[in-house]
Amino acid sequence: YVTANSKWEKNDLTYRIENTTPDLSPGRVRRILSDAFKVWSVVTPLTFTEVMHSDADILIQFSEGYHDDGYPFDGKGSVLAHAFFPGNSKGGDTHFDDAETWTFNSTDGVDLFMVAAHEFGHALGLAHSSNTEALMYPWYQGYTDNFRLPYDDVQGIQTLYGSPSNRLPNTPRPPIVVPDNRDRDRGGEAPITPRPTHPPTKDDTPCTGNIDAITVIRKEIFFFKGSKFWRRGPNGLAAKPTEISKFWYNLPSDGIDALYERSDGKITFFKGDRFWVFSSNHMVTNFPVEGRRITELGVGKNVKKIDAVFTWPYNKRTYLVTGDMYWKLNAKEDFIEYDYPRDMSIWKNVPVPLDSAFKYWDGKTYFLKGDQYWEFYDNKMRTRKKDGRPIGRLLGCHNGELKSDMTLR
Amino acid sequence: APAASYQDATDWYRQREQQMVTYLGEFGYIHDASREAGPAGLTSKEAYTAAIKRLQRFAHLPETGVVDRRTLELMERPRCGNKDELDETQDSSRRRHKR
Repeated sequence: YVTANSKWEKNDLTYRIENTTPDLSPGRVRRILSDAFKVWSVVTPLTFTEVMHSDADILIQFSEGYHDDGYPFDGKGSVLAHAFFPGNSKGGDTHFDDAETWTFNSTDGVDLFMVAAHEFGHALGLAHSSNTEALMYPWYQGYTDNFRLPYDDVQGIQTLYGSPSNRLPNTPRPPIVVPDNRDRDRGGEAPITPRPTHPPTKDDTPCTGNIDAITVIRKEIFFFKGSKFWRRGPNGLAAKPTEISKFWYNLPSDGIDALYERSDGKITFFKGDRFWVFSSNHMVTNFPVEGRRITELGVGKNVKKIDAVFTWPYNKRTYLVTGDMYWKLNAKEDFIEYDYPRDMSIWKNVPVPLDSAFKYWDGKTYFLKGDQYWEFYDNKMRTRKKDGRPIGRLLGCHNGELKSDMTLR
Repeated sequence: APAASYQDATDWYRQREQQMVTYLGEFGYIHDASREAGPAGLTSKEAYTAAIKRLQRFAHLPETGVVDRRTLELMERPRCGNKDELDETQDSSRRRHKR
């Protein structure tokens, strides 16, 4: 057996079934899932209580394809389900691929009980075992009459929680151990905090951070905050900020979310669920004024905005980032590649959700969040330093103000 | 079935190899970072072969290090979507430490 790096720090857990599969009646699904939890509760001090309307430790859902967690399902066959290790947010959540035909005690489909019992093992902190007899063996082995939890799994789960006699007194405990990193362990995610809004005020300079978008266009660095943008070239800062909509006509006047300069020199802007393509400061011919939907690029319908977009010098490919997920655009930059989205933890130490990201003059990639920035170290696939540095150094600020005579390093 | 021509055989093999890279990345045998940077980047031929062997060992198949028939059959089998191999960055307890 193999244990993950997180476990629940309480014994009494709750779960909520968010939806069921049409293949089985809702009542049957509830009973099967309850029985699957019993597999684990009989050998540990853990208890599992179904809740209907309140928040729960473990959320269970049936879904198809992309379902908002960075791990889209692949249709019938192959991947049947997945579950997140204990943690906050998505921790413990268990998802079944509804493209499968779910059955119970039958060879005519995939046995829900066996898969659920396996997935709940992950939700409690067990990883895959290479023991072919184990429930936690990753490949589906069909259904078994009168299933009993194999020894390997009993050992594994009791390593984490002890045997039933170890039941703790029912006193309030901190809910969970949260791993100190948010790597791709299906063990929770970094907390998603909404980006603060920036009403344009006199004091609201880029030096205080919270940059909406940043990029380099024809050797000038453009940074956007609220309804304005600033530009700094090799000779210093342009005298005044400019209203976005007075320079790029027909863009939303209240600011943008992200932009980048394409390989053909055109500029793509993102705002909400739309994007626009400009050639210099004119929208390309026949491009709809209201913009095109980002779903036309292949991102999921439930993606409401793009946080950041950047071209990675390492492979010269363009990436879109939203929350803790990212996509790679194809070489023509008109659609996302197969096998995305992926989890942002691959970009080690990059904070999420990002404010913006860009490729700088020095050929390096920088990620921005709040009042800090992180330089990315391509060959190690991590940020050069774990902690961010003050954003003013990147933008050319001194004493909290943009300095016109400062040239960037 | 025997391939119609050398070109067909080569295409077939390349396609399977690409499937294998995707599979190895999806289930944790190639580190996520290597997966993003691509085969020309952080994953050498040796690392790729070692990853196939680790998969074969995990599944109790002969460790040939190549995409053979048994390995292809294994890839066709339905399974859990969680990774088999935890990235060392994910599991601090399994990391090596200096004494």
